[in-house]
Amino acid sequence: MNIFRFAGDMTHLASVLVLLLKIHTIKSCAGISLKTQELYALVFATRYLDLFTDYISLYNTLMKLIFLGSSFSIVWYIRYHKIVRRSYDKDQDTFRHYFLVLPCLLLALLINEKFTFREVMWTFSLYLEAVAILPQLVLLQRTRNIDNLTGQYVFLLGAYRALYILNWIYRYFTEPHYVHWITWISGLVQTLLYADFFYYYFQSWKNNVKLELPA
Amino acid sequence: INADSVKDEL
Repeated sequence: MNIFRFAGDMTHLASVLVLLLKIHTIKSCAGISLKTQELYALVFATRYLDLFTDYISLYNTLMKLIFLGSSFSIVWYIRYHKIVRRSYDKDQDTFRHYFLVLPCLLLALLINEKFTFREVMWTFSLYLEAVAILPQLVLLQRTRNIDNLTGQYVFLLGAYRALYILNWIYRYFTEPHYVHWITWISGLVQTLLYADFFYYYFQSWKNNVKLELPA
Repeated sequence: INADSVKDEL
Protein backbone atom coordinates (compact mmCIF):
# COMPACT_ATOMS: atom_id res chain seq x y z
CA MET A 1 0.00 0.00 0.00
CA ASN A 2 1.39 3.42 -0.86
CA ILE A 3 0.19 6.93 -0.17
CA PHE A 4 -1.09 7.44 -3.73
CA ARG A 5 -3.26 4.36 -3.60
CA PHE A 6 -4.52 5.11 -0.09
CA ALA A 7 -5.34 8.69 -1.14
CA GLY A 8 -7.05 7.27 -4.23
CA ASP A 9 -9.17 4.88 -2.17
CA MET A 10 -10.12 7.64 0.28
CA THR A 11 -11.04 9.95 -2.62
CA HIS A 12 -13.13 7.19 -4.15
CA LEU A 13 -14.78 6.56 -0.79
CA ALA A 14 -15.45 10.29 -0.42
CA SER A 15 -17.12 10.40 -3.85
CA VAL A 16 -19.63 7.65 -2.99
CA LEU A 17 -20.26 9.14 0.46
CA VAL A 18 -20.88 12.61 -1.03
CA LEU A 19 -23.41 11.05 -3.37
CA LEU A 20 -25.09 8.95 -0.67
CA LEU A 21 -25.17 11.99 1.62
CA LYS A 22 -26.78 14.14 -1.08
CA ILE A 23 -29.42 11.54 -1.91
CA HIS A 24 -30.09 10.54 1.69
CA THR A 25 -30.29 14.02 3.23
CA ILE A 26 -32.00 16.15 0.60
CA LYS A 27 -33.84 13.12 -0.83
CA SER A 28 -32.98 14.24 -4.34
CA CYS A 29 -30.99 12.75 -7.19
CA ALA A 30 -31.33 15.74 -9.50
CA GLY A 31 -28.47 15.82 -11.96
CA ILE A 32 -27.41 12.28 -11.14
CA SER A 33 -27.35 9.71 -13.93
CA LEU A 34 -28.96 6.43 -12.83
CA LYS A 35 -27.21 4.75 -15.77
CA THR A 36 -23.78 5.67 -14.48
CA GLN A 37 -24.76 4.38 -11.05
CA GLU A 38 -25.97 1.11 -12.52
CA LEU A 39 -22.76 0.76 -14.50
CA TYR A 40 -20.75 1.34 -11.34
CA ALA A 41 -22.74 -1.30 -9.46
CA LEU A 42 -21.94 -3.69 -12.30
CA VAL A 43 -18.27 -2.69 -12.19
CA PHE A 44 -18.02 -3.53 -8.50
CA ALA A 45 -20.08 -6.72 -8.85
CA THR A 46 -17.77 -8.05 -11.58
CA ARG A 47 -14.56 -6.82 -10.00
CA TYR A 48 -15.09 -8.10 -6.47
CA LEU A 49 -16.01 -11.69 -7.34
CA ASP A 50 -13.06 -12.73 -5.17
CA LEU A 51 -14.62 -11.05 -2.16
CA PHE A 52 -15.39 -14.32 -0.39
CA THR A 53 -12.67 -16.49 -1.90
CA ASP A 54 -9.42 -14.52 -1.58
CA TYR A 55 -8.77 -12.70 1.66
CA ILE A 56 -6.16 -9.98 1.08
CA SER A 57 -6.61 -7.74 4.11
CA LEU A 58 -9.31 -6.41 6.38
CA TYR A 59 -8.97 -3.04 4.67
CA ASN A 60 -9.44 -4.62 1.23
CA THR A 61 -12.50 -6.60 2.27
CA LEU A 62 -14.04 -3.70 4.16
CA MET A 63 -13.62 -1.27 1.27
CA LYS A 64 -15.07 -3.77 -1.19
CA LEU A 65 -18.15 -4.18 1.00
CA ILE A 66 -18.51 -0.40 1.28
CA PHE A 67 -18.24 0.14 -2.47
CA LEU A 68 -20.63 -2.70 -3.26
CA GLY A 69 -23.10 -1.61 -0.58
CA SER A 70 -23.03 2.08 -1.50
CA SER A 71 -23.30 1.60 -5.26
CA PHE A 72 -26.23 -0.80 -5.00
CA SER A 73 -28.02 1.33 -2.41
CA ILE A 74 -27.62 4.42 -4.62
CA VAL A 75 -29.22 2.49 -7.49
CA TRP A 76 -31.98 1.33 -5.14
CA TYR A 77 -32.60 4.90 -3.90
CA ILE A 78 -32.92 6.33 -7.40
CA ARG A 79 -35.03 3.46 -8.70
CA TYR A 80 -37.35 2.65 -5.82
CA HIS A 81 -37.29 5.25 -3.07
CA LYS A 82 -40.69 6.94 -3.28
CA ILE A 83 -39.33 10.48 -2.84
CA VAL A 84 -35.90 10.28 -4.47
CA ARG A 85 -37.21 8.62 -7.63
CA ARG A 86 -39.40 11.64 -8.34
CA SER A 87 -36.32 13.82 -8.84
CA TYR A 88 -34.79 11.42 -11.32
CA ASP A 89 -34.80 13.01 -14.75
CA LYS A 90 -35.26 9.93 -16.94
CA ASP A 91 -36.02 11.99 -20.07
CA GLN A 92 -32.57 13.52 -19.92
CA ASP A 93 -30.68 10.44 -18.72
CA THR A 94 -31.02 8.66 -22.05
CA PHE A 95 -27.50 7.39 -22.73
CA ARG A 96 -27.87 3.83 -24.01
CA HIS A 97 -25.47 2.33 -21.50
CA TYR A 98 -26.05 -1.15 -22.85
CA PHE A 99 -23.99 0.05 -25.81
CA LEU A 100 -21.14 0.40 -23.35
CA VAL A 101 -21.55 -2.96 -21.63
CA LEU A 102 -21.42 -5.15 -24.73
CA PRO A 103 -18.25 -3.72 -26.33
CA CYS A 104 -16.49 -3.84 -22.96
CA LEU A 105 -17.48 -7.49 -22.58
CA LEU A 106 -16.33 -8.37 -26.10
CA LEU A 107 -13.07 -6.47 -25.57
CA ALA A 108 -12.52 -8.29 -22.26
CA LEU A 109 -13.01 -11.61 -24.05
CA LEU A 110 -10.42 -10.58 -26.63
CA ILE A 111 -7.85 -8.71 -24.58
CA ASN A 112 -7.15 -10.07 -21.12
CA GLU A 113 -4.27 -11.41 -19.07
CA LYS A 114 -5.70 -14.90 -18.70
CA PHE A 115 -8.77 -16.45 -20.34
CA THR A 116 -10.58 -17.53 -17.18
CA PHE A 117 -14.03 -16.47 -16.04
CA ARG A 118 -12.70 -14.46 -13.09
CA GLU A 119 -9.99 -12.78 -15.13
CA VAL A 120 -12.35 -11.89 -17.99
CA MET A 121 -14.91 -10.51 -15.52
CA TRP A 122 -12.19 -8.50 -13.79
CA THR A 123 -10.93 -7.12 -17.12
CA PHE A 124 -14.52 -6.35 -18.13
CA SER A 125 -14.94 -4.34 -14.92
CA LEU A 126 -11.81 -2.33 -15.76
CA TYR A 127 -12.99 -1.45 -19.26
CA LEU A 128 -16.51 -0.71 -18.04
CA GLU A 129 -15.26 1.55 -15.26
CA ALA A 130 -13.31 3.56 -17.80
CA VAL A 131 -16.51 4.50 -19.66
CA ALA A 132 -19.07 4.30 -16.84
CA ILE A 133 -18.95 8.07 -16.29
CA LEU A 134 -20.12 8.86 -19.84
CA PRO A 135 -23.88 8.88 -19.12
CA GLN A 136 -23.20 11.20 -16.18
CA LEU A 137 -21.06 13.57 -18.24
CA VAL A 138 -23.67 13.61 -21.02
CA LEU A 139 -26.38 14.37 -18.46
CA LEU A 140 -24.29 17.21 -17.01
CA GLN A 141 -23.84 18.66 -20.51
CA ARG A 142 -27.58 18.54 -21.02
CA THR A 143 -28.74 19.88 -17.71
CA ARG A 144 -25.91 22.45 -17.85
CA ASN A 145 -26.38 23.75 -14.33
CA ILE A 146 -24.47 21.53 -11.92
CA ASP A 147 -25.22 21.69 -8.21
CA ASN A 148 -21.97 21.63 -6.30
CA LEU A 149 -22.53 18.24 -4.66
CA THR A 150 -22.82 16.64 -8.09
CA GLY A 151 -19.80 18.60 -9.26
CA GLN A 152 -17.82 17.41 -6.23
CA TYR A 153 -18.97 13.85 -6.82
CA VAL A 154 -17.68 13.79 -10.41
CA PHE A 155 -14.51 15.60 -9.46
CA LEU A 156 -13.68 13.11 -6.66
CA LEU A 157 -14.52 10.20 -8.93
CA GLY A 158 -12.06 11.46 -11.55
CA ALA A 159 -9.41 12.38 -8.98
CA TYR A 160 -9.37 8.87 -7.48
CA ARG A 161 -8.33 7.27 -10.78
CA ALA A 162 -5.70 10.00 -11.36
CA LEU A 163 -4.23 9.11 -7.94
CA TYR A 164 -4.30 5.45 -8.93
CA ILE A 165 -2.16 6.30 -11.96
CA LEU A 166 0.44 7.78 -9.59
CA ASN A 167 0.15 4.57 -7.56
CA TRP A 168 0.85 2.44 -10.66
CA ILE A 169 3.85 4.59 -11.55
CA TYR A 170 5.14 4.26 -7.97
CA ARG A 171 4.63 0.47 -7.96
CA TYR A 172 6.23 0.14 -11.39
CA PHE A 173 9.42 1.72 -10.03
CA THR A 174 9.40 0.03 -6.65
CA GLU A 175 8.19 -3.48 -7.36
CA PRO A 176 10.01 -5.80 -9.79
CA HIS A 177 7.98 -7.04 -12.75
CA TYR A 178 4.92 -5.06 -11.74
CA VAL A 179 3.51 -4.54 -15.24
CA HIS A 180 -0.23 -4.42 -15.95
CA TRP A 181 -0.83 -2.72 -19.28
CA ILE A 182 -4.56 -3.45 -19.33
CA THR A 183 -5.07 -1.78 -15.96
CA TRP A 184 -2.88 1.16 -16.84
CA ILE A 185 -4.36 1.91 -20.23
CA SER A 186 -7.99 1.64 -19.08
CA GLY A 187 -7.17 3.79 -16.05
CA LEU A 188 -5.56 6.39 -18.30
CA VAL A 189 -8.53 6.42 -20.70
CA GLN A 190 -10.85 6.83 -17.71
CA THR A 191 -8.90 9.81 -16.38
CA LEU A 192 -8.68 11.45 -19.81
CA LEU A 193 -12.46 11.24 -20.14
CA TYR A 194 -12.69 13.46 -17.05
CA ALA A 195 -10.09 15.87 -18.38
CA ASP A 196 -12.50 18.33 -19.98
CA PHE A 197 -14.76 18.20 -16.92
CA PHE A 198 -11.72 18.90 -14.72
CA TYR A 199 -10.86 21.86 -16.91
CA TYR A 200 -14.29 23.49 -16.52
CA TYR A 201 -14.49 22.49 -12.84
CA PHE A 202 -11.16 24.16 -12.16
CA GLN A 203 -12.08 27.25 -14.19
CA SER A 204 -15.33 27.67 -12.26
CA TRP A 205 -13.51 27.17 -8.97
CA LYS A 206 -10.77 29.67 -9.93
CA ASN A 207 -13.18 32.34 -11.18
CA ASN A 208 -15.54 31.50 -8.33
CA VAL A 209 -18.45 31.13 -10.70
CA LYS A 210 -21.10 28.44 -10.92
CA LEU A 211 -19.86 25.42 -12.85
CA GLU A 212 -21.22 25.56 -16.39
CA LEU A 213 -20.35 23.02 -19.06
CA PRO A 214 -20.43 24.18 -22.68
CA ALA A 215 -23.35 22.71 -24.60
CA ILE B 1 -2.27 -14.08 -3.33
CA ASN B 2 0.97 -12.80 -4.80
CA ALA B 3 0.78 -9.27 -3.51
CA ASP B 4 2.47 -7.84 -6.57
CA SER B 5 -0.54 -8.66 -8.72
CA VAL B 6 -2.80 -5.71 -9.30
CA LYS B 7 -5.65 -7.75 -7.82
CA ASP B 8 -4.73 -6.53 -4.36
CA GLU B 9 -6.05 -3.17 -5.47
CA LEU B 10 -9.68 -2.06 -5.32
